[in-house]
Amino acid sequence: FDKVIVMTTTKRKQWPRKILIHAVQALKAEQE
Amino acid sequence: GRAQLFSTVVDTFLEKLVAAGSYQRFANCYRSFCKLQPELTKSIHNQFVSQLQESIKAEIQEVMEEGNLEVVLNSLDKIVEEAKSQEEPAWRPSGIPAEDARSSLVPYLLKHRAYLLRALRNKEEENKKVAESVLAGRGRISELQQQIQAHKRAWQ
Amino acid sequence: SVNPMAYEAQFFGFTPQTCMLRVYAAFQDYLFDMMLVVETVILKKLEGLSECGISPLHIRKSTEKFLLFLQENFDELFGKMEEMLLQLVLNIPKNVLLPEDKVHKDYPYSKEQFQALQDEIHQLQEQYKAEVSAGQALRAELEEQKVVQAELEKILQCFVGLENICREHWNCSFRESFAFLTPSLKKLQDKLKDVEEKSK
Repeated sequence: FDKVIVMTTTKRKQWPRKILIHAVQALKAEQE
Repeated sequence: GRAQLFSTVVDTFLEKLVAAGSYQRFANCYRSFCKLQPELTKSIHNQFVSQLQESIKAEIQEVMEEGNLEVVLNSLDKIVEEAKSQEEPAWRPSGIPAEDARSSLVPYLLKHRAYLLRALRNKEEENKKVAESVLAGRGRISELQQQIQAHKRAWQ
Repeated sequence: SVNPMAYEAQFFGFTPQTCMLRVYAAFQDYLFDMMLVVETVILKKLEGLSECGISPLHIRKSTEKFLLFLQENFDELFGKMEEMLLQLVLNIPKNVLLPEDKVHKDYPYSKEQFQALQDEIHQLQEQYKAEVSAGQALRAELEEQKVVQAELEKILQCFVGLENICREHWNCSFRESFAFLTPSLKKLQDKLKDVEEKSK
């Protein structure tokens, strides 16, 4: 249970930033 | 701050634990041995207490270092301080990753929308100018056609 | 129900309860280890005092008695310490938002609002594409106009050229020169006819 909590919350902390990198790249590509 | 509080709470715990394991109590449990060797009992108890304190302090130090707690707790103090003016409960993860991640996109989508609005406006401006030239061109062409018609009629 | 303290785990990188569990286990290990050391020292000492009549079992009972007492205090004290640390140190107050989640405060978009924003962006993209193709069509017509205009000007030039010829040779407009030319043309035709008849 503890491991699941740590894993999940680590993703909550890190993944939005990771997703953003790709999303912003996509938007920039679309603008170009 | 939290780091200070952490150390204070642990020290208090240790103090009370040592008070609970007082020499009286210790001598009472090892009564027969204590009668036989009171000095030794005393020094064993002192050793016991100081060793226990040392081990527990070392463990706490290790936990502090491993979790980088000193820095982390100070930064938490700062975050809490900044949120002082905030009355109502703050946002918390909804448990639906897609939804929460989506909100992180909003600022970029707003920028994208602003970009598109600007680009659209520029394009409209540009087209307006070209449209004016096209209209002028059409006018010019119908003028030429009329002139040609006039000449043609004259011929005929 | 267990409060997973997930938001704290997001901040610290570990769950506070696990941290406390680890500290508890470590402290307890030390306590037991120290008690064993105490007992071992006493037993060693007693080996040198054989006629003292204190058996190892007796010492063991004393150790257990002291340890039991300490353990009870330890648990009670540790419980209080854990409660304080989880409430005052290793916890994130309800009104606090972590920096990485700041976007949720600045842009509290509901699902519907988000969808509306995406729809608006999509619509702008369509409009932009329409503008681009309209621009292309306009520019294509401009190119076409250039060609047509050039053609028309060429035709017009012919007419104007004709006018100029009349002006140069007969010093009058085309119409006048035409009127002037018609009878001579007529004569010319008659002459031509004569010549043809005679030649037959």
